[in-house]
Order: sequence, then C-alpha cells, then structure tokens
Amino acid sequence: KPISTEEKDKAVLAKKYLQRFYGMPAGLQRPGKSSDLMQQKIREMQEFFKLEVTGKLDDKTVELMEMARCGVPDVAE
Amino acid sequence: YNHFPRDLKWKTTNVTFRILNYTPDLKKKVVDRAVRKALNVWSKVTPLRFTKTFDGTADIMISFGTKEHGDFNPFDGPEGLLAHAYPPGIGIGGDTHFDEDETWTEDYHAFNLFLVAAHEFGHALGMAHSSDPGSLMYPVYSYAKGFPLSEDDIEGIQSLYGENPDHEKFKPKPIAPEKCDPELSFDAITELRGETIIFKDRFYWRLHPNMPEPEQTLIKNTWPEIPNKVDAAYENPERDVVIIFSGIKMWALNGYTLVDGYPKYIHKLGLPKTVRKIDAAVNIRDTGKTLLFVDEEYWSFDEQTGTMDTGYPRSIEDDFPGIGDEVDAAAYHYGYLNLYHEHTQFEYSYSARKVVRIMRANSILNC
Repeated sequence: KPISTEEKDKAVLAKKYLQRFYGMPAGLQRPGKSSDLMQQKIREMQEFFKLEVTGKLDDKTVELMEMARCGVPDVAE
Repeated sequence: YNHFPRDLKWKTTNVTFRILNYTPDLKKKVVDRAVRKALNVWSKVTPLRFTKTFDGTADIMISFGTKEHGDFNPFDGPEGLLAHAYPPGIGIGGDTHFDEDETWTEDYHAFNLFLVAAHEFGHALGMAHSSDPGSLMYPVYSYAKGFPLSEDDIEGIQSLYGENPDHEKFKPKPIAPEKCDPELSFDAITELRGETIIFKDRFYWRLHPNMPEPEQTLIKNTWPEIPNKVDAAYENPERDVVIIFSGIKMWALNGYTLVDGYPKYIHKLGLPKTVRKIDAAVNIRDTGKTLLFVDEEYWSFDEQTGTMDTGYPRSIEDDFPGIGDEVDAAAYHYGYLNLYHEHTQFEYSYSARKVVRIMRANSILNC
C-alpha cells in the first residue's frame, strides 16, 4: 500500500530529529539496516523522554519531536 | 542531570561573556538584563562569576543569527530549534547562539529570552540535557515563573564547580516525582473525559485507556492559570467540567480552557469559613453528590441543587470504616470509591459498606 504523505512527513521529521539529536548517521544505509538503526534511535529518544519504549513513531513520540526545543543533542557527544 | 563527556568545564570560576549583536524583538537593555539574569541563575548556586566584555574574545560569545550562521550547525526558521550552545572550551567552546527567526520576549508569549538563555548557559558551563521534565536542562521549552533551577540542575552544576560560598537563600524547584517510588502519595485524582488525571507537586500524570505508559507533564504547561499545587479535583460529568481546588480557591476547567468567572472561593459551595483547604473531592456519579474531604470529616454537595446536604460534616472514620481518618485523593468507579492516603489506596465498596481491597497508591500507575 503506498505510504501516505503524512507518514512520509513523519518519517522525514523523525529522521532529521534523530540525526541531529541522537547521532543517527545521515546518508544512505544498507537496505534493512536503516530501519533497524532508526528503530534503535527512536527507542533511545523514547527512553530519554521517559515515553513508552516501542521503537515506533507513535503519536506521542511525533508530538514531542515537533515541540520547540534546544539545538544541543540529547546524546552528549 | 547529565554532563558532557569528560565532565567538560571551565578551568576557572571567573568566566567572561560578550554580546555580539541584539535581536530587534527587544530593547537592547532588556536583552542585557535577560542575559545577566540568566547568568546569575548559575552564579547563585556556584562560585562562578561572570564578567562582561565589549571587545576581543570572551569565553561565552553570545549572538543572534538565522539558518546557517557560521558554525555549520544551522537553525531552522521559526519554532523547532530555538538556540544552541557549545560546551566549555577554547574557540567556539561556550559560545551561545539564538535563532533570530524566533520571537523573543520577556514574558510568557512565544519564547522567553531569559529562560532560553539560562538553559543555553547551562550548556556553556558544562551541563548536557536532563530527562527530568521539571529541570531547566530538559531539552523542550516550557515557560515557568520563579527561580528556574530544579534540584536536579543544582546537583549537576555543583558537582562541576561546587557550591556558592556566599549563597543567598533560594528555593529550587523540586525534582519530578518518580511514579514507582513506593512512598509516593498523590495530591489529587480526577477523571477528565475518560482519562484519569493524577496531580503530584507541579506535575500531573495522564492515564488514557490506550496509553499504557502514564504521561508526566507540568501542570502549567496545560493549565497556565491554575496554581502549581492542586489539593483536590473532581469531574462533574453532567456539566463536562473539572473542578480544581487549591487553598481556599477553586477553578472550573472545560477541557483545557478555564471557565469564565473562576477562580471562586470554596465557601461558595457552602463550606464554613474555617475550612481553608480541601484534601480530596470525588463525584459519585450514581447519586449526583460530590464528597468533599477536609481533615477527619467530609461534606456532601448536591450538584443538582448546588447546595450542601444537611447533616454534614460527618466523620470519615465512622462512614468509611477501615480507611483511617484522612484522605489525600479520591476517585469513584462503578460502585467503588478509591480513597488514597499517603502511599496506600483503599478500595471501598459502597454496597458492601466496607473496604474490599488495599493496594499501593501507585498501583494505578502500573507500578
């Protein structure tokens, strides 16, 4: 089933967010590897914000990603 | 709280700062004052001292810029990213940048420059983000009045620089309560359109049937008008309002909005002036009565007539044997009254007129 534009928007937002604040590498990944990596990074972000850790882009996770915030990464590099 | 790797910090407690440019949103002296106040937040609790310079390179160089502004770490236009800062170090270390595409204010509108600056200067001094939603170093912006540091922030910065040898008295914000703390007690519980809201300190947990993980939020984030401390709360489903009690005042909320004409004094309900605080409140949907618990006694308010029932107050201990004589919070579900006191929850059956179950108060939070 084609992915809805809303889903796509969410995925783009999440990808940018995780690259910026959770050290997810940018650029192309091997097929399959990128979704695992993304799930792992989503879990990291959910753990940090004490959300339910699902690895999925549920409403609460996306809602938090959309909030105004500081540009320093949460994962202290 | 978190620090940066290797606990990066300034080698000296005398730190210099310089404001390179200004936002047109605020007068220059308002920006100067906000920056100084934001630095004072940290010097109040540590030996750190900040000196303003007007030329050359300071430890903390402060500037406003949009999108790509010279450090290959671009901003993103309005909302989203508000500002960022670099951990202590030479060169860009300590530098703090604000997104000029935001609207900067000195009150609760848009983004309060003082609050954002205080957060960013936390980074410039060595603090990374905290996962405590009540901390200043929590990554997501929220407006709050009063001294912005929580105990979590203070513990973090003092573990880098020590305490302020000549500190004045200050009142840090308490750490966010842990939901599975076995000693956890509640301030108030109410239903709100099918969800359960549990108030504790400046926070509330929100339980939703299809949300297994309770969500903790600052009260002021959702209801800026009501106080940081809620004594009691109940929902009147007929009127679709939640009544919030704090001290001798009460507020009526219709979802997220405050009903006009509130706050009102609790004595308007018919309580005597000697009552200064309501401990717990619960609406018994089957009878249309609202029980108001005060110290060892309780009143019954008839929502239909808007008057207090005669024959009250009555003794809690006499009418609800087995639960002790004080109640912190109360909820009613399908013929069972859940009465909370300290870290215990008593399930009282109206029909059997006795306590049928005793649990930990925070078992409602899946603990």
